[in-house]
Amino acid sequence: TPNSGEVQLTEEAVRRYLSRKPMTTKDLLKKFQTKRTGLSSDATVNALAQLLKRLDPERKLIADKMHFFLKE
Amino acid sequence: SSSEADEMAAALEAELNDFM
Repeated sequence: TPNSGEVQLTEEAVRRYLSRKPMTTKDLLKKFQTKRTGLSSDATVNALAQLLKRLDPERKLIADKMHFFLKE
Repeated sequence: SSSEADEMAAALEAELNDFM
């Protein structure tokens, strides 16, 4: 499709975002919108779930919302 | 749409249930 591949949902990309600042699941989903990656909603959810489990980021409650982040 | 984003966030959080 013409719009696919603009953004890639990779471990490296997730790692980069979480190293910059704490993010909620919704923040991460915004970075990997389906219209930018060309992935389906299900594929996006599954990939992010697997990557987050593998990266095992720190968790922090900010304004009552769970945020993930990675230390340098 | 924002409702699709909400659904995806809910699905992702469900996948991460044990983890979170």
